[in-house]
Amino acid sequence: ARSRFESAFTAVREEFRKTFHYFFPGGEADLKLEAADDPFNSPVQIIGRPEGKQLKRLAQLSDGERAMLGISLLFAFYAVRPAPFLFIDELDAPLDDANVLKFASYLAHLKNDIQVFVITHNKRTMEKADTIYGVTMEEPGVSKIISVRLKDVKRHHVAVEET
Amino acid sequence: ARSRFESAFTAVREEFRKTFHYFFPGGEADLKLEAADDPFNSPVQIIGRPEGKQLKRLAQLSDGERAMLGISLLFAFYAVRPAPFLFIDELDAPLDDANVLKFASYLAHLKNDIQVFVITHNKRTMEKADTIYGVTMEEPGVSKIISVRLKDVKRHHVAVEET
Amino acid sequence: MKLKELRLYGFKSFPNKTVLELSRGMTALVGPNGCGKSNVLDSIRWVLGEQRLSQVRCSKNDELVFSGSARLPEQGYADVSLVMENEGEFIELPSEIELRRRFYRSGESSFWINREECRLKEIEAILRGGAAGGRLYSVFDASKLAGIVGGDIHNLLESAAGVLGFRERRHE
Amino acid sequence: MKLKELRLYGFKSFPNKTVLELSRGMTALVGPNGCGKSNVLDSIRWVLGEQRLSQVRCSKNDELVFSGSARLPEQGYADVSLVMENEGEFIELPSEIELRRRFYRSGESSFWINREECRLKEIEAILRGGAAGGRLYSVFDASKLAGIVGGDIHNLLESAAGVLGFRERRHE
Ligand SMILES: Nc1ncnc2c1ncn2[C@@H]1O[C@H](COP(=O)(O)OP(=O)(O)OP(=O)(O)O)[C@@H](O)[C@H]1O
Ligand SMILES: Nc1ncnc2c1ncn2[C@@H]1O[C@H](COP(=O)(O)OP(=O)(O)OP(=O)(O)O)[C@@H](O)[C@H]1O
Ligand SMILES: [Mg+2]
Ligand SMILES: [Mg+2]
Repeated sequence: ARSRFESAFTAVREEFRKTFHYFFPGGEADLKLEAADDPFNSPVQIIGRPEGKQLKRLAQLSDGERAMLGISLLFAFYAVRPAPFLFIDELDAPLDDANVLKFASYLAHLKNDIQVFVITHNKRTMEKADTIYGVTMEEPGVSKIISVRLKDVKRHHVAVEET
Repeated sequence: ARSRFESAFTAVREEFRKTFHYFFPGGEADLKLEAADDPFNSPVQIIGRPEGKQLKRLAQLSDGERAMLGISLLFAFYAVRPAPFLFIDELDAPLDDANVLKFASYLAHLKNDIQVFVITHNKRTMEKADTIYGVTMEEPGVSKIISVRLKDVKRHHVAVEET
Repeated sequence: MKLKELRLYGFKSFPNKTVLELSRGMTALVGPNGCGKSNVLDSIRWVLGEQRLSQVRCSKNDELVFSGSARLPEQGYADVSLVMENEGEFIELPSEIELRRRFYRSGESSFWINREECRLKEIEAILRGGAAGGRLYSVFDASKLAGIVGGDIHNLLESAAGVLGFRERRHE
Repeated sequence: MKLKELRLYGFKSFPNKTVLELSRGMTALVGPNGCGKSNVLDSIRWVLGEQRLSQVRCSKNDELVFSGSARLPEQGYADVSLVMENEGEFIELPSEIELRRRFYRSGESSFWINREECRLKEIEAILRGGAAGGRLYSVFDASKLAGIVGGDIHNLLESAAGVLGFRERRHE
């Protein structure tokens, strides 16, 4: 079990370095077992350093950078052990436009092997979806689900802006 | 001091009911002093019920609804005791398009009396600003501030999408 | 394995019978704040056997059941079904697996696998036993992400390790 | 009272001298993740006398000082100036007030009000004494909002009460 854990760790570390590099070009990342002699119980140190930034505490990263780091790690786990489906609830909220696009593009690639469900308010993310369901509450307090097409969403947003 | 506290409380409660109604038409809100005999030390109960939803725990509200509730309360305090400036860091992140528009419109009104600084990734919010500063890191790890016009922001986003 | 259909009745903000067909590829769930999107995710966690109320954003069990709106009265139970296509991950089970869970306000619970009543244990056994392993890291939101960044990745590493071992064993 | 200008030097991700003119009305600060927007807010809190490191997202004082980039070496101190227009709120002070704060990696701090060196206490006294009262609820981010929704509004209520009382007193 210990060597199984260690090979999983090594695989995740490998993938994490790749996904982090995808979201942070020029950056570097690593995963370290703090107690190398007891890998199974050892706390894991996560290191993520965007380009040009001094490596210190993760807490010094911005909100968006920490979100990208978490997403990179999550995708690394999926690359090593792909569960058949993935549910995402508004992980793109703190991201800037360029990062949303990277996130959505990565999902657009992942969806070929994994059934992806993503809750989002962001149009870039919606554009990569094969199916869009709108959840509405026309009757206050009562949820209803309807099929929508992307242009319905865009028209709705225009309508919202015109009010 | 006690009566001063109570009149402040009453004023804030009054304003909160109005701002909540602005963000949640058809909804109801209230502030209650749990220990009415000791107002100064009493915990405050916040009640916010969107239209058609049963009044229970605030924790049952969605992420976006809780953000709107917090924003309503924050604006209520500003209506009672306006500080000369207000700094907002990405409070619009969890909001849907219609709520971002309400939020930005409220700020557009508030800015006549109060100097407002808002950090945002959202174009609807940017559109209501009188001045836009872009913070960039062309040189990795080194921040720089430049003036931008809204159309620069829009062109940049188009450029981002075309890459 | 592929999710095929989700049915909600009386679950949180879904009083009426709601059927959601789940397609391959990527599905986006969109809509205004508070309309019920995260509730759909909660229903999936719940029907897959989630017992921790905090993971479905409740503090009491009865918060799972539709508590009424301006026009509609509260309902007596919450019922969620999830139909999955078994693409070989569960060798001893049929090609279609329907999991169903119901909770009554009175506190009773019922569970079904392919229309046969069963216990929660059996649903958990199925989900653990498949080549897909646990559902441990299928649902991600901001708080889960913060946990990961905070270093809370042991569960994830163990799942990754668990499955790797299973695959080694299968190839022996 | 109106903020007129903010100057940063060596503060967090701003190694070079940066001057930000602050206009009336609403100013939006935009840019990619990690480019330094929240750092600008931290600098304003800091120059206004914030002593709690957690409120400027630091765990040690030296995290306030530019720690270097690929090309630039770390700097020896962080220096922030904020120029405010006094529109009558501080009756005993001039029409323009410049607050300045500097922190050296060695641990020393310096403070100035209108180019005269002073102590942090004096800056705090100015900010407390004006008709604007404290700066207690001028900066709002997600965690502050969560605190408010969680019921942590006593500070805010007391500020509202404090100023109301002050206004009553002035009209006597
Ligand atoms: N048992 C219940 N009965 C009726 N309504 C409920 C129940 N539980 C939760 N709700 C309602 O569901 C709503 C929350 O839905 P949900 O969290 O799914 O929103 P959301 O679409 O994810 O919104 P956001 O975009 O803001 O995250 C709340 O307004 C809440 O009052
Ligand atoms: N002392 C320091 N020296 C150099 N860089 C620093 C220092 N302190 C923080 N930084 C850097 O500043 C960046 C964070 O900036 P900031 O939090 O202002 O970003 P932001 O623009 O608010 O981004 P987001 O949109 O993601 O919230 C981090 O990448 C961090 O490495
Ligand atoms: Mg939600
Ligand atoms: Mg920030």
